[in-house]
Amino acid sequence: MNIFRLAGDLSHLLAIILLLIKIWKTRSCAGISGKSQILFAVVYVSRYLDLVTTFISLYNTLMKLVFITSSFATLYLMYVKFKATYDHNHDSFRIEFLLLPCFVLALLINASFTPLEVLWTFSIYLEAVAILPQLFLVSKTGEAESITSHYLFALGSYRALYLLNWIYRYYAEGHYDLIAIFAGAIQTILYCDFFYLYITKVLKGKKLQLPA
Amino acid sequence: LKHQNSHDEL
Repeated sequence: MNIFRLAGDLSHLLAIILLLIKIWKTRSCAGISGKSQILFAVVYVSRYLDLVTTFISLYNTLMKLVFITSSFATLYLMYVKFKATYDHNHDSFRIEFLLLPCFVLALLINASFTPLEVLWTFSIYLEAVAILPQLFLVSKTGEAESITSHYLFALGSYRALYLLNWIYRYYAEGHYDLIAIFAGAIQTILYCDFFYLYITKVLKGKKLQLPA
Repeated sequence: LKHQNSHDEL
């Protein structure tokens, strides 16, 4: 564990909490992509299957349980409790176009061809692109509430901080995982346009609105 | 240096 990794995990946790607070306080999931949230739930379940096979640390186990539970809580709020506020007309991204290629890629490029390892790799690839339906929704509506922007910023920062963690681990421990690094770089690049808007608009107190 | 999986990460 190093400072970048810890900051990344806390940023990830903050993102999830911000999203739950936004939905709970406004009693609405408007502006949030249920498709992205489904993909995140798939990511956590397929990655954290090792909860039942390998014990790493109490921290690791607790965080995994928090991520899985909170993603299902989010889905429950969006698709059951506040279903009426869900913006499904704008949330029209076809997730099979992400799920299938990621699965095929995981079958082809993985560290070892075993069910758990392929599913772990699938989750890494899928996480890299899971935010696309959300970014697509923001681009369709042309704006995002400020708390949604904070959520996206925290979620994007998490993998960017992991990139620093991987650079650190490469030098400090000689550890590197090309699959995670490659996917993490793509994941971070996808947020760059959003980061730019967040820094130039939201941090200056303006609403995140896309140029027409 | 050896390639390892980041299974200790989240």
